[in-house]
Amino acid sequence: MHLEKVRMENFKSFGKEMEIPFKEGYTNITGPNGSGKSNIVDAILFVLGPKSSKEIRASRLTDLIYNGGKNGSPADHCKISLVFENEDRTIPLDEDKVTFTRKVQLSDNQQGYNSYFFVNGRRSTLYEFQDLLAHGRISPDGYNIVQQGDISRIVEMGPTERRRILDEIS
Amino acid sequence: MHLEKVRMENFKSFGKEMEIPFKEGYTNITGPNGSGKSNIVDAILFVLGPKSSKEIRASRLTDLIYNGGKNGSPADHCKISLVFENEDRTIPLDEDKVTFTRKVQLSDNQQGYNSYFFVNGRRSTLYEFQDLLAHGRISPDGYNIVQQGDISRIVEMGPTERRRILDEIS
Amino acid sequence: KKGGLLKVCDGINDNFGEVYEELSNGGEAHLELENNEDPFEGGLIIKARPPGKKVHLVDALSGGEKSLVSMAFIFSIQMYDPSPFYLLDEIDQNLDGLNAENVAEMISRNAETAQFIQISLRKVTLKKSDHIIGVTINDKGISDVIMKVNIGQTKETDIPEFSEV
Amino acid sequence: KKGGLLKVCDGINDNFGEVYEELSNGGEAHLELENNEDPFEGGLIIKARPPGKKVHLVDALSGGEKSLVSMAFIFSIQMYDPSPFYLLDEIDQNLDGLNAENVAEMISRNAETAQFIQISLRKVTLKKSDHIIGVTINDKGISDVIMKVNIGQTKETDIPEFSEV
Ligand SMILES: Nc1ncnc2c1ncn2[C@@H]1O[C@H](COP(=O)(O)OP(=O)(O)OP(=O)(O)O)[C@@H](O)[C@H]1O
Ligand SMILES: Nc1ncnc2c1ncn2[C@@H]1O[C@H](COP(=O)(O)OP(=O)(O)OP(=O)(O)O)[C@@H](O)[C@H]1O
Ligand SMILES: [Mg+2]
Ligand SMILES: [Mg+2]
Repeated sequence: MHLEKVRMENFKSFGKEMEIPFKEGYTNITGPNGSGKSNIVDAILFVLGPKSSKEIRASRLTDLIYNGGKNGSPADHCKISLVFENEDRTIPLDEDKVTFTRKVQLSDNQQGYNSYFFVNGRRSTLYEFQDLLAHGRISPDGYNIVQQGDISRIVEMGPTERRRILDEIS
Repeated sequence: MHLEKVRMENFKSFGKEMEIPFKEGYTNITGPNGSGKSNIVDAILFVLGPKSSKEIRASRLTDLIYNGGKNGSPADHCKISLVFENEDRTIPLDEDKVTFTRKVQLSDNQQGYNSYFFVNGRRSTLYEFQDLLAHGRISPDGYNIVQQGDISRIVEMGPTERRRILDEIS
Repeated sequence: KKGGLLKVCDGINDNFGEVYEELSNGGEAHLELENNEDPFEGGLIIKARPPGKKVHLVDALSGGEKSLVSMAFIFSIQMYDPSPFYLLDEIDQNLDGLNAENVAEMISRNAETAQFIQISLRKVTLKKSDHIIGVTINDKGISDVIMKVNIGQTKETDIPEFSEV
Repeated sequence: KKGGLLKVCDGINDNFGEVYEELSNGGEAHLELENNEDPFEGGLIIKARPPGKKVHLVDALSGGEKSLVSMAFIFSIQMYDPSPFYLLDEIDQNLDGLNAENVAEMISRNAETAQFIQISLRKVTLKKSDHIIGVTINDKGISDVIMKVNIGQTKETDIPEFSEV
C-alpha cells in the first residue's frame, strides 16, 4: 500500500485543479519559501482529519479555501482527494485503489460552511475515514508525519507525552 | 564601541582557557553540529546576565562548568570575560577597553557555588554590569541577540509582548 | 496492558541504540521508563551521548544533536512497527552538511520498504532521492508543481535551480 | 509616555515597510497598534503581504516568510535606534538559497555601522562575511576555534570544509 496521488482544488495557495502523482521509494519536494510545499502536507492532514485545525495553520476551516491571491477572486469551496494503492488490501475494502475525498463548501448556514467526506465516490464520515486508515497504520497524530519545525518536538516534549507514543503502538 | 574579545575558561564544552578575537564588520561562526557555536552565545549571555538561566540552556548555574567530556575530569569553576573597545566612551568609564568578567566557582556552601563579577579586574555586581552596558544599549533581553530557533519568535509572540519591545526603546 | 508496553519499549530500545550509533557515528542512546513497576504512572526518558561526550539528558544537546535523536527515535519505531508512508517537512534544517547527508542516506535505505516523502531545501538531501517534485508559485499567488521521476543518482545540473545554492 | 511610544512606532514603521519590501522583492508590510487612543491597553500587530498574495496576519505565512518578517522588524529597529553589536544564531535555517543570500547581503551592508556576529551553516551566508570563525570539537568533547580574518569576497575553496555541502 502506498500514497499514489493527491488531487487538490482551491486548497490554500493551490488555486486551481491539479494532481500530484507520488511514486514508491524516496521522493523529495523542494521549492522557494512560500511556494506551497507545507500546504501539501496540510492538504494530506486535512483528509486524515487532525484533532484540531491549528495543526493545518488555519483558525477556521474556511481559511483553507483559496483566497484569490493579490488580484483574483476567492473560491467558494476546496476539495482534496488522497488516492491509495491498495492491492495488498491493507485497507479493508475490496478495491485496488481507495480514494478518500474531503470537501469544504461555503454556505450561509450558521457555521458558514458544509463539510463532506467521500470514499471512492460514495458519501462517508470522518469516523469511517479514520477507521479504514487505522488498518493501514495511518493516523493524523502518528509519529510518521513530522510537520515543519516539529523535528525536535519528540526530544522537547515531556516524558509522559513521549510514553503515550508507545502506548498507541502497543 | 564593539565587542573585541571573548575569553573562556571551562565554560560548557570550552574545557580549557582560550580567547576568541572579534573584529568590526560582519563575522560568521560556522562548524559541525554540537561543536560549541551556540555555547559562545550562551557565554556572552552569561556575562550580560539574562533574567533566567533557562535562556542559557542550563537548569543550574553549575551545569555551565565543563563536565569533563567522555573521559576527562570535571572542572571546579568557569569564567568568561567580555572585552569591549570603548574609545568613544559609550560605556561611562574613562577607559579605552572595558572588560566584564563573571566567574562561577563550585563551593560546599548551601547553594553549591559562588558567583563573582569583575569590571576591569575590580570586584563588581550584576547591577553595575547591567547599568554600564545599558548605556551601550546592550541588554540581555534586547532584540539584538537572537538565540537559535528564536527567529520566528517575533512573529509568533502575542501583540502585547511585541509592543513591549517598543516600550523599551521609547 | 503493562506487558504490552514493556514489550514495545524493549523492542524499540534495541533499534534505537543501533540507529543512533549509526546516525551519530558512534554515539550511544537508550530509552528508560521512569517507573518500571508501573509504567503508566511515569513517562519515557531518552538518554543520549554524542561521541566524545558525557551522557546527557537530551535537553542539554545542541539543535542539530536533538534533531538526530528525534530521527533515531522515529526510525527505530518504524523498524518495530512499520507504517506504509512517512511525511517529513524540513527535518534537516538544523543539520550540518555531514549529518544531513547521513540522515538522507538512512531514509534512502528505509525507502526500500516504505514510502518516504520529504520536504527539503538542501542539495545534499535532494541528491539522495529517487524522485523530485518542484513547487513554484506565480505572481498571482497560485502554486504549481513540476515532477522529475526516477532521477537515480542526480547529477548536479539536474537539481531544479530554486533549491539551496 | 504615550507620545514616546507613538513616535517610536511611527519611526520604526517607516523603516519596516522599506526593509521588508527589499528583503521580499516587492512585498508590503506595516505595523499597527491595536489601540491608537491608548496604546498601552493594546498590543502591536504586524501585517505582511508577500509579493503576489493577499494581506495576511503573519500567522498564516510559511516558515521562511515568517523569518523574513522577523528580520525586517529587527533591521528596522536597528535603523531607528542602533545597538553596537548584534548576535544572530542560525537565523537562515528556514530560508531558501535566494532569501538567505538577500538577508546576508543586507547584514553585510548594516555591518558598516554596527558589529554583526552570525552563526550559520549555509555557504551562501558564509560567502558574504568579512571574517569567519570555525568551531570544532575533539574526541574528548573539548571545543576549539580557528579564525580567518579579512577574507573579503571568499573564494569557494576558502570556506572551511565542515560547512554546508
Ligand atoms: N487560503 C489561502 N489562499 C491563498 N493562499 C494561501 C491560503 N492559505 C495560505 N496561503 C499561502 O500559502 C503560503 C504558505 O505556503 P507554505 O507554508 O506551503 O510555504 P512553503 O513552501 O512550505 O515555504 P517554506 O519553505 O518557507 O516553509 C503563504 O504565503 C500563504 O499566503
Ligand atoms: N557543562 C558542559 N560540559 C561539557 N560539555 C557541555 C556542557 N554543557 C553543554 N555541553 C555540550 O555542548 C554541546 C552543545 O554545543 P552547542 O549547542 O554550542 O552546539 P552547536 O555548535 O550550536 O550545534 P548546532 O549546529 O547543532 O546548533 C552539547 O553536545 C553538550 O554536550
Ligand atoms: Mg514549509
Ligand atoms: Mg547551535
